[in-house]
Amino acid sequence: YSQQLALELYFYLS
Amino acid sequence: MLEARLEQANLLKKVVDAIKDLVQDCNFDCNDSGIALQAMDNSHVALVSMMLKSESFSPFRCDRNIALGINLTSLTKVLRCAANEDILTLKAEDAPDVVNLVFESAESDRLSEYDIKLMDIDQEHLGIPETEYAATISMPSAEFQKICRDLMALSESVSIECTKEGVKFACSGDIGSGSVTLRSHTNVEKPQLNVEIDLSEPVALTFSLKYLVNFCKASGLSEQVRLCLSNEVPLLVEYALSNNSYLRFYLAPKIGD
Repeated sequence: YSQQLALELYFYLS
Repeated sequence: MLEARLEQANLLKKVVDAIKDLVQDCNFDCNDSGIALQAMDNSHVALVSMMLKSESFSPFRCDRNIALGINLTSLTKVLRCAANEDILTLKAEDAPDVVNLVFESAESDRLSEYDIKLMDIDQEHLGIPETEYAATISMPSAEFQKICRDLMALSESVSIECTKEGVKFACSGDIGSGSVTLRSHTNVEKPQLNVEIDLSEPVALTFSLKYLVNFCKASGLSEQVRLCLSNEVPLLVEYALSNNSYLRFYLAPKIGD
């Protein structure tokens, strides 16, 4: 486990 | 114009203290429902979302939407000038260059007044959909803080595994491994010590402890913290404040290579 995904992948930019 | 009076400066001091290491510059969005803040950390894996409802202030007046772009280091410097029990009033014009903070001692006639210069902050806003989480854990905030700090001595990451047996925080690092398991627990005399686990399906996710330890700086705001998890979505760590106000942190999970 090393890679921290970015929040933009989960939430949408509005 | 904005005029918002807080009974105790301590609330804003604690909120700003809890988020200032995650975000540096952010907009305080003021409208008639209250003062809101949403900001991502530099690495875009953590998001802070604060809502101070108008009911948390007395009185609260905000005629139109105002975004106060504030550097949190500057705000911290000014808030340090307030005693915890001071009455704090935030004031701003409709198109402000500064935000005005007034601290009043309830016990003496001291009145302090500070202006902080505002910044133009172009902030990306993330839409956070209402999520039905697979697992919701309410637990003492101090307990969560201790678990995160303890496990950070061993590892950078923690896995949070929630099953009907309970919730297990586990880590492994160079010197060895460790875990803490909590089960649902009701303390009638001290409900602030309750552990409540609401599970619709088992969840297992891994998170960076550095961020969680940072979120735990909010522990002084609320006796209990709520952790909401679903597989493959960000963890929600929520500190509920009075009057439906809240301080929430979202953290993207780690994934395997």
